[in-house]
Parts: sequence; structure tokens; C-alpha cells
Amino acid sequence: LGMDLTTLGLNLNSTENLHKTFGSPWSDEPAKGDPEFNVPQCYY
Amino acid sequence: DLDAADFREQASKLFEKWCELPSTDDAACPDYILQLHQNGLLKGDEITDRFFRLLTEISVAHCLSSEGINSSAMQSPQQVQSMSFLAIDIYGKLVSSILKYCPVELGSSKFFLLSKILAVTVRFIQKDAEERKGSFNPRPYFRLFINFLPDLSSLEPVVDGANFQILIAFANAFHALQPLKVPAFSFAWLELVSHRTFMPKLLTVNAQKGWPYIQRLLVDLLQFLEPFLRNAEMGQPVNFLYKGTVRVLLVLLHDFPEFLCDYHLTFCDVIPPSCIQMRNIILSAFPRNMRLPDPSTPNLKIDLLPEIREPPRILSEVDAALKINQMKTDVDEYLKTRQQGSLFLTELKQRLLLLPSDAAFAGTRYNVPLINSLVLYVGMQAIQQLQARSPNSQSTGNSALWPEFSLGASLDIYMTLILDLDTEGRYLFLNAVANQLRYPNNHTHYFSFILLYLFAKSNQEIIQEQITRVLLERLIVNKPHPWGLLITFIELIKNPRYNFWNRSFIRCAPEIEKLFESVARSCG
Amino acid sequence: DLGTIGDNLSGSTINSGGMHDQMYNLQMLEAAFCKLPQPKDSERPRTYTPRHLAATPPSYPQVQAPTVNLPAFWERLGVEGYGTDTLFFAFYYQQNTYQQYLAAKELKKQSWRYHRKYNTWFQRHEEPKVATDEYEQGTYVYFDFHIANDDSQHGWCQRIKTEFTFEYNYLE
Repeated sequence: LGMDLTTLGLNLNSTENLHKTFGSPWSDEPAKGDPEFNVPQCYY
Repeated sequence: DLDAADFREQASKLFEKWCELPSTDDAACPDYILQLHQNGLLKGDEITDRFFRLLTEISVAHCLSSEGINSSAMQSPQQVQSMSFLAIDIYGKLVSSILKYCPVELGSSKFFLLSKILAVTVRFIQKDAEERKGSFNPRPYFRLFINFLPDLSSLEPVVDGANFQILIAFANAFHALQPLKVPAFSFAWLELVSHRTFMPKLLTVNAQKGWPYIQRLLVDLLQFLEPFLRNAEMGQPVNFLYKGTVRVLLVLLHDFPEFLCDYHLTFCDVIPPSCIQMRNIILSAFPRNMRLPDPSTPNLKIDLLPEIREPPRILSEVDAALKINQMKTDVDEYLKTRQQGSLFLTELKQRLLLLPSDAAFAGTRYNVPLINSLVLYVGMQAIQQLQARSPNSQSTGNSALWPEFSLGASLDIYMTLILDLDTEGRYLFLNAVANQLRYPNNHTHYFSFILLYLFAKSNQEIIQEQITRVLLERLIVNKPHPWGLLITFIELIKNPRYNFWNRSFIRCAPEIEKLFESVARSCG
Repeated sequence: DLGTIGDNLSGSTINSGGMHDQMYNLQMLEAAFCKLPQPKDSERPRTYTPRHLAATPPSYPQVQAPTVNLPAFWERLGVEGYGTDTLFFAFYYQQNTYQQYLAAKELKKQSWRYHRKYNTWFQRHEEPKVATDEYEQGTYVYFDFHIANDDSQHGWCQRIKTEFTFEYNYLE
């Protein structure tokens, strides 16, 4: 009967994208460390 | 022209020198890279291959030698030992520095060098996995790609085109390292493919041009899993990989639903029929700008929904399997002439069967992708005809068209299949139809209509039972449930035309009777 | 046999080629299951390298507090207003880090706008006198981060600039 997919550690009702903090296919914890960010060249 | 020993000696010395450079001192980098370039090590020729192969070997060996317990002893997942990634990280930094400071003109040469380095890395992993088999350790290579991905995929933050090329180079590398080719790398592979510095980028840069690459990688994974998922019982490693796959599909469902929508046919070809929930995730996807009416809304008029007339976008090649199996011409011929008594219909069942040798490997006697392709292709032709014949009609499937509609060649094909196929074949055919019950579009509407029409017209109870089963087994699994599936089932059990509640099979066993009572309650 | 819930046709008669491949794949998968990538395998601490190494007493914190990478920390600085100088400090002195990214995000939220030519943040002091598709003109507050070497010109403060033209193609 499959599984309760809300128990896999992903906030499926989130208004934010999940991939920014997607830790790994094995963990139900959000990613540690800096999420992906890009600083425009002109900030340097 | 250096012989192997000298070359190894020289490469090791150069790597040691790189290791001694203070990691913060960015000033020394360009000089060091220039020296490599002047030594002729960065031309992208055979010497370059040997150089990077050696550095890979040295850094991986250092990493493995640092591991606590001997990696050949079978360990439990919890027992995985720590290992030092120092050499791997330093080698990763060398590669990103080379690509950053290498004195070549921008664009192609840098990208050419990256492709060479990735090719060397892929071949090295494939060879190591072949030689070590069960004692192959994927973690050093995982770490190496974790170094490469963020550094190299943002090499030229300004030049988006270069970025896209680099992401494609990684996609090709991962395709070459797919689980069917390097099964011992499967877990690391899925984590890299779904990594937040790779998959989302390739799905967003360059206006969806990266989609085919991610689709191909997902198919690589599902093809590997398919034989192990046919049986409901899975061992722990397969279950773990399956669960990881479901997580990745949920991220795609949430963030990139259009991607799952547009390739649903391809994914249904490689997901075994027993993976009902996994397939439901794909089929439940709908465009983010669409609002789905609640299927249990009383007197919901599907025909009047604006989206119901629109065709869904399909990026899979619908008639590919028909062409491969030399069926497309005959199908088109029949749809056009509808020649009575033609051999096409009588031979149809036979042509959907696999050769016995293929059947054994495929775990079924039928060519599932061919059935999927035939059902969808034939339906699309019918929809086109219906809309051409009555351009202003509100929808493709309202019952007013039943008499005229029932003359359609497409329906001949469906009726032939539902009556000629054996139980297994009919199940796969009904699955192919049910796979089109998705979000509001004219395919969902047409195929919902087909399923209900077959229920009403085929006067064999076993067929009605099987149609019910195909719908029910998709509804009793945990969520998500595709919108089109729900509205079809509700129509079946509510519309007196189908006389559903008088069918004997809903009382074929006490638990089935209870199941339908609960269904009746939940559907009001 | 009417559906998939129940016995399956598969598994029993896979040909030798297939069985070997599948069996081999399964064995390799089981072996890999004992060598899963660990969470720390993919953590690459963005090594914060101080510009000028200075020996400080060991009792001083020797690494940055993780709080500094929390968006909430910078949002609070932004909201209460007194933290604007801190935002500018992170922007100009923690370049190419997540902090700089977060500080810039907060400054934008407070209607500061970055001028790419002057590398300076401007904020409207009042509604611009002139505004076209290409530029706007008026009185602005700007953050003067320049501190001349001979210390003659005391920067690091907010100044008023009248009659300034902010050309939009310099707006980041």
C-alpha cells in the first residue's frame, strides 16, 4: 500500500522550494551548511 | 614520452608541491597552474589523461588508506568508518583552480579540459568498480564529485551558457556511471544526481533545455530498480534505494511538477505495475498554475472545466515504441481506412507479446511500453478527430457523441484488446488507459470516458471486475492520488448508468464488501 | 492474477543472462549499502579564511559562530534598524560568503539599492524629483564605506547626496 509520504522528512506543503535544502535521498533532515547562493560579480 | 615510472614520479612531486601551497594563498595558484601548462600537462592529450588519472589514483589511495576498518570486511551501514578526504579535497581544488586559471581562451578549451577530466574520472571509477567488485568503496569518488559540482558548475557565474555546458558534462558523466553500469556506485550516484547543486540547476537553467538529461538519469535509475521492484517484498538495500528514489520524486513533484507531467509516459514505461504509489506520484503532478476542483464536489461538471479541452504537453515520444516494433504504419492504416475484417485487429494481441527470451527477463509476457504507446497514440488520434468534427463542442467526451463516437476506429482497437487479451494482457491494457487519468486535460477526459465506456459496453463481469480493480488498487494505496483517477471512480460508483452497486464482485469477499462500504461513505 | 496485488509472474524464469546481471547487481548493491555516503561526506565547510591571520588569546572564539549563517540573524538586524552598520560591515568585509548574500538581501528589504559603478548602496531620502525609464534624480542617503588611508576622509557613515542621478543600468 506504499508509505505515508509525509513521514519522509519533506515538508510537502512548503511554499518554498524543497530542493534548496534537500539534504540527501537517505536523510529526512534538511541540508546543513550554506544553501546554494550566488553573489553577483559586482559585489566583489 | 616519459616512461611510466618517471611520469608517476614527476606527477607525484607536482601534486606534493600543490599540497604544500597554503590553501588560502590564491596568489600562488596562477603561477603553479602556469607551470603545469608549460610542462605540457594541460593540452588535453594523452599526457593530460595520464596526469589526471595518476592524481585521481593518488588521492583515492590516500583516502582509502586512511579508513579505520579494512573496507573489505562487510560492515553494517551504521558501522561506516570515517576516512580522510584531505587528498581528495586538495585534488578537487587543483582541478577547479586549473579550470579557473588555466591560460586558455574562455569557453570551449576550458570546457574541453573539464570534459577530459570528467572522462578520466568516469573511466577510473568504472575500472576500479570492475576490479574491486564487492570491496569497491564509492565514498572517495562521491566526495570528489561533491568538490567538483559547486566549484565547476558555477565556474563562470556570468556566462550562463558555459554553466549549462558544464552541467551537461556532469549529466553525461553520471549517465556513464548509472547503476546498471556501476551498481556498486548506486547510492552515491543517486545522491549526486539529486544534489541541490546539480539537479535543480539543470532543471532551471536555459529554459528547460536540461530536462532531457534529468529525464534520462531518472530512467537510468528506474531501469535498474525495475527488476527488484516487481515483487512487493524488497531486501533492505533495494528498499533503501527505493525510498531514496521516492524522496527525489517528491522534490520533483513539489518543485518541478511540469517536468513529471511532460515525461509521464516515459516514466510509466519503466516503473513496474506493482509500484502503484511511485507511479501515482508521477501521475498526480499537475502544472503549478492550475487549480484542481475538488473531485468530490457534488454535480461537478467536468465537461465545463476550461482546461478539459486542452491537450497536455507530452515530451516523451509517444509513437516511438510503435515505430520500433513496425506497428505505426498498420495502426495509421487502420485508423484511416477502418477496413473491416482486416488482419490488423486479429493479429493485434500477438504483436503485443514479447519473445519468450525477452519475456523471462522483462518479468511479463507483454511488451508494456508498446501497449502504453499504442493506447495513447490511438487515443490522441481519436481526440483529434473528435475535436475536428465538433470544434465547438465543450469537450471530447460528452455522451451526446456516443453513437457517432462509438463508430471510431480507435474504439475498435480498444474493444478488440479488452475482449481478445488474456487476464494479464487486459490488466496491462487497462493500466495504460488508467495512466492517462491525470490533471484536467483532454486526455484525462477522453480516457476516463473510454474506461467507463468499456465498463458499460463489455458485458463480461470479469472485465468489469478488472476495470474496478485497476482503479481501486490505485486508490487504496497511500496518497497522492491523481485527480483524473478520483473523478473516474466517483463517476463509476455514482452514475446509475453503470449499475455499479448491483455487481456481484463487490461482494466477492467480506473484506471487499467492507472496503466498498467505506469507499461509498468516503465518496459520499 | 487480475492485478498486481498477489503473486507475480516475474522472478521465476529470468534467463541466465538476466539472472546473472540481476544477481550481480543485487550483490553490488548490498556491498554498497555498507559503504553509504555519510552526511559529513557532502559537507564542505566553507573554510572562512581571515584576511590577515592574527594570533588571538585561545579564550577568544577561534571559529565563526554558526549563527552567522542563519538568515534569521540577519533579518533581525534588518528589522530593528540599528543593525544597518552591521549589514554594511558584512557586505564589505565578508565578501563572497553567505553572510554577504544575506546582508545584501536585508539591505534590499530596507529599500537600499546597490549602485554597480560606485559599489555603493543608496536609499531615497525623498521621492525623486525626476524619474524616467532610464534613471531617477533626487536626494539620496548613501553609505560611504570609503576610509581614506590617511584617515583624512572619515567614511563609514551615511551621508546625504543631493541632485544625484541614479542611472538604472547601474542598478544591481
